[in-house]
This record gives sequence, structure tokens and C-alpha cells, in this order.
Amino acid sequence: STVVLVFQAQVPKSPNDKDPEFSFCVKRGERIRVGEALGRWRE
Amino acid sequence: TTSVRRLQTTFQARAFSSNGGSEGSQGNPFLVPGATAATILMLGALHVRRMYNDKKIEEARERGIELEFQPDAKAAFLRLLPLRSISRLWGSLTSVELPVWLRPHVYRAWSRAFHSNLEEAALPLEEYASLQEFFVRTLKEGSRPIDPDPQCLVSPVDGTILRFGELKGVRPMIDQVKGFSYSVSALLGASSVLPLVAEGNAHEGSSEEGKIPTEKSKKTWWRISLASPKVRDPVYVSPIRGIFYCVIYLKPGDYHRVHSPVDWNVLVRRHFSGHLFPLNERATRTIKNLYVENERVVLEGRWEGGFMAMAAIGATNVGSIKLFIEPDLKTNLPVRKLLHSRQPEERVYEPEGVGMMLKKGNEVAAFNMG
Repeated sequence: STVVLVFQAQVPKSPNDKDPEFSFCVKRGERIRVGEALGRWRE
Repeated sequence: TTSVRRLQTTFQARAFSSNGGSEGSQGNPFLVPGATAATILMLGALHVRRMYNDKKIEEARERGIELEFQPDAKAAFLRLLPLRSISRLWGSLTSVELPVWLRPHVYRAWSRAFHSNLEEAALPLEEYASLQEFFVRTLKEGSRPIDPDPQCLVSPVDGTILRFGELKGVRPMIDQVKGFSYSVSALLGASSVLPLVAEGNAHEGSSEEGKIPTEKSKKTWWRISLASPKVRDPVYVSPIRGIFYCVIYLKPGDYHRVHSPVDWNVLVRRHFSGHLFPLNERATRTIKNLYVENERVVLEGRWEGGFMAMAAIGATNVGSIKLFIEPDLKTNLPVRKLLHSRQPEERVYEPEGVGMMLKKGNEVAAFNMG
């Protein structure tokens, strides 16, 4: 079985925008478990 | 097979001559063992060939080479099989209650074959009455701590990260495998409120931010959601910036409950009763639109970052998806051909516009066999 997540996350509207930016913290082929971070958003 | 056949003829010749040629015509004592040997030889050869292919794929992956999409005869043959009936038969087999003394042996064999971690199972093995119950087991308290970072989105399942990234380009597509991609709108359903921008007016602020249907927009929302996909004006639409995706594959031995990735409100549930092709690595490389054709349940709603959707996709051996937030939803039902509509069965969760509130880490659903 497979789970597909599709979600909207903040991205800065322009390069010098201070909006938080989402980025993944995983790699392809990596094993992951429930509750472990897939991605974080930082100022 | 030729060597076995040569063996048979020598045996036959010897048997014929030793019985003076008269009784030699009685049932050949070597026929059954010969056929058995041939079958074992053939199965062994097939297994060796499959291991060789898997090894080749592994080496290619280690060298960073990604195998391309390549439909083959097996994929075409799979389309002819009654996979849903096979899946339901598998479900009835695995739901048979096992004698208590046999249970630990069966579950240990299963965990050895599929690398499950028995230490984490919440109950002693004798307590799981059937393989199906064991498959959908819960884990001991504290086995899956939720990342404490308030600015993170967590994995909803145990599994392997197949793909992830940001949706870009003219239409929202996700690569199934190198050389073939499927449409996110087809995966989530034509009535999805995935925030898109019609080509040509992609300037800021004009994007449909996937608004929660207010009184005014509700009619349009329902019109679109009730209209079949072809009614929607066929303009190219592209996702606004900041729409991400992640595809996670669960192996048969993995923990198969689905949790909430963030705090969010689930507004709509869509159930697509499709095919039940296998979802393993080989199937993703040889069967087109696998995730868009298979039976699946899509939950859609909103979180603090905006739009959120989660699609739980079944496979031949794991055809059922049970929703803890909607226990009476039944999946993997015997679908008579005439009822096999492409349109999903949709439910808007009450109260409208608020739906069901889920906290990060909450149990949401479970996959099950059959």
C-alpha cells in the first residue's frame, strides 16, 4: 500500500521576503516511521 | 526440462528391458517424481531469474541509475486477472482464526519473511486471533514518538520515501517512475479544491486559494464537485507556489496504521473503488497510472499552511482501508461491472467548513488485508 500527501506550505513570495520557508528533511529511498519529521518550515 | 526428459527416457528404456518388455507398459514408476522434479526445477529457475533481476535493479539503484517506465506482458496480464476477487479471497483466508498454539509460529514466520518488528506489537502474539488481526496491530505505547518541533510536518505512516518535492509546471503532476507521471487532480478527484491558477492569470492574489466553500462560492463549489470532470472548462491550470507532495510506500511487514501528519480539519472524504493492482517496485515501473487506478480513500481539508490532502491507496494484498473517523465506510466491496463508475463516492464532514479536527499524530485510518 502507498500513502500520498499533497499539502500547501508557506513559501516566501520574494527572495528577500521574511515569510517562513518549508523544506523537506528526508531523502528518496529512506525508511521513515510515524511521527518522524518529513519537513520543517523556518523563518 | 530436456535433461529431465532424457532421464525419463533412460529410465523408461531400462524399466522396459528389465521387465522383459511385457510389463514395461505398466504405469511408469518414474513419471510422478519426474514431473515433480521438472516443476521444482522450473520454479527454482524462475526464482533464480527473479533474484538476478532484483540484484540488477539494486545495483542500478546504487549506481544512481533510475530504471525507466517500461510496460511489459506481465502488466498486461495483470489487467486480465480478477484482482479484486483475489484480494477478497486473500482477506477471507487471512481472517481465519488460528489455534492459539499455532499463532506465534505463523506470526514469527510472517515477520521473518517481511522483516516485521515483533517486539513493538502491543499484545502478546497469542492474542492476535488471525493474521489479519496481527497485520493491523497497534504498537506499544511510546513506540512512535511525535517530533516535538511545532514547525514540522510528520510522517503519517511507517514506510519508504518514494518521491517528494514541490508541484510545478503547467499541470500538477507527480512522477510515478522516471518516464511516467500521473495527474494530482486525477489522484485527488475532479472536485478537489487543490489550489490552482488558470494559465494566463498567474499573477499574485488571483489564485484560487482553495477557499472553504462560503455561501456565495458554495454553489460554484458544488457545481464543480457534482459536475463530471469534462464539464470543467478545459484550461491548463497550474498549482500556485508552495504546493508540496510526498509518496510513501508501505512494505507488507510494515506497521499499517495511518496517523495525522499535522493538526488539521478534514472537510471531505472521497472513496474511489478502482482496481487493486500490486503496488510494489516492479508494478510502479510497468503499470500506467497505478495510483490513479487503484482503490483509494482521499481525505482533504485545511491546516495552518493552507490546503492538505492525504490519499491512502490499497493494493492486491492490502485491499481494505478502514477510517477510524468514519467507521461505517466499507472499501474493497464486490463491485458489479455496471456500478463500476469512475466517479468517487464523496462525503462532506459536518459541520460544513469545519469538518473533523485531527491533532498531529492522531490515528486516522488503517490498511488491512483483503
